[in-house]
Amino acid sequence: ESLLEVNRRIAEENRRLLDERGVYVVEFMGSIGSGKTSLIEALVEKLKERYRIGYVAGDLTTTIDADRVGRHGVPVVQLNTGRECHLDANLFRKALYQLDLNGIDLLLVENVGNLICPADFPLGSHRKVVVVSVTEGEHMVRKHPIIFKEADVAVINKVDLAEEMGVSPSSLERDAKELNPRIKVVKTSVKTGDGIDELVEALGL
Amino acid sequence: ESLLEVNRRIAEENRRLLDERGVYVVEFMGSIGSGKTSLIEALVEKLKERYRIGYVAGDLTTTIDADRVGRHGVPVVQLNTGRECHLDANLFRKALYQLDLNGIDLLLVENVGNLICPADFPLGSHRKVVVVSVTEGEHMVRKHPIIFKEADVAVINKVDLAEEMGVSPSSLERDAKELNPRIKVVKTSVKTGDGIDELVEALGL
Ligand SMILES: Nc1nc2c(ncn2[C@@H]2O[C@H](COP(=O)(O)OP(=O)(O)OP(=O)(O)O)[C@@H](O)[C@H]2O)c(=O)[nH]1
Ligand SMILES: Nc1nc2c(ncn2[C@@H]2O[C@H](COP(=O)(O)OP(=O)(O)OP(=O)(O)O)[C@@H](O)[C@H]2O)c(=O)[nH]1
Ligand SMILES: [Mg+2]
Ligand SMILES: [Mg+2]
Ligand SMILES: [Zn+2]
Ligand SMILES: [Zn+2]
Repeated sequence: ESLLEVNRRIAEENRRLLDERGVYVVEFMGSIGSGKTSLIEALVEKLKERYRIGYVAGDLTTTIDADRVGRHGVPVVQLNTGRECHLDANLFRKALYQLDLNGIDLLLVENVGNLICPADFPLGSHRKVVVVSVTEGEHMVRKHPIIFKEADVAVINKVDLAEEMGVSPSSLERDAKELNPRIKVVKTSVKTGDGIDELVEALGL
Repeated sequence: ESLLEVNRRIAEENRRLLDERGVYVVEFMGSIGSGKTSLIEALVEKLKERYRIGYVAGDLTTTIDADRVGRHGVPVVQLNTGRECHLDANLFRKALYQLDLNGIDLLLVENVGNLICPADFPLGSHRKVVVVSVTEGEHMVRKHPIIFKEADVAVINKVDLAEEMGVSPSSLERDAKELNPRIKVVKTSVKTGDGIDELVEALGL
């Protein structure tokens, strides 16, 4: 069994456990600093009255993201991968054992900032969101076809800076749909609040 | 021999070849869309009268970056890694065979956009530059200690947007120096031209 196959098997086991406990898992992938944690903070504020939310963060060595989201009053787990450039199903399982799954309806998971490797290592989530931001330029969607084909939702964030950057959110949207006609694309600005309701809707929440 | 050891050995062989041919190699690593290609374009414009410059770009599948730099009239090679999240010494060697090394003094190499994996896979370069941009926020240096410890120069780019982002370039500089007291830090904006001369100097050019 290759490492990828082992991971896939563990991811399926994770998914069965989550389904048994009635936990809906949304996994956020994306470039470094694209706004994954900020978007999750915005979603927590919008949804914590309606759902019991939990958060799992993946990072090499710090607890920065779990600390940020934890301040919103939801249970959090910080996973550290050491040198590894992506979360894997085995490490994610450890987080599941640290949470009270019976007390969680919606689990928001943030993968390590990386547009390549997380695509190859499913965790067992129900929905995959890939987050990029206009400040990265206009080529990043086309340059990372695999992750956009894997994702259910693409978020084009920081649109408040689009004009300044000379980058068109609509052209990024076109690139995503060209790679994956079934992907839902949401354009957001955490700064202005634009697109957050659309993101909630795109996630079926 | 592990994969890492094999890579290290090939990197050393690459380095010997480059030294024999009198080619000085600067390797650019950094986050997706941090401005690696833009900085290289700026350096090419500044330095092409003084040095015979070549460029090697690493990307999953496209030729976007090699096309951009090629328009400045320097020889370019685009390497494609397929699914791999970093260039390796073996692939870099293929680029060296495609270039006329006798006709090149300065080789600028751009690794795949990724702040984690390129740190583990040396190519044989003389200088390593890691590029991050203020639009990624204020945590990315602390979150990626290994790559900052490996680098000779850290570039904090897009400082023209620092105020808008509420991010302090000086605090990012402090984070880098805390991880690696010997690293040189240059704050740049390709948009305004700020810091490009300082970058040339930091590279010993
Ligand atoms: N202007 C603007 N800034 C934003 C927006 N969303 C996030 N930011 C800023 O972008 C920076 C990075 O945001 P994070 O939420 O930490 O991004 P991230 O994707 O979680 O980063 P990593 O987990 O470190 O990869 C921070 O300075 C945020 O305040 C936005 O819509 N507009
Ligand atoms: N405002 C501002 N934008 C910049 C600056 N430097 C680069 N950019 C923009 O940032 C975007 C990304 O620049 P690139 O040079 O393609 O970045 P890169 O690191 O080569 O990107 P990848 O190779 O795709 O990872 C482009 O839209 C550039 O025009 C800067 O100093 N200020
Ligand atoms: Mg984050
Ligand atoms: Mg580039
Ligand atoms: Zn990886
Ligand atoms: Zn990697």
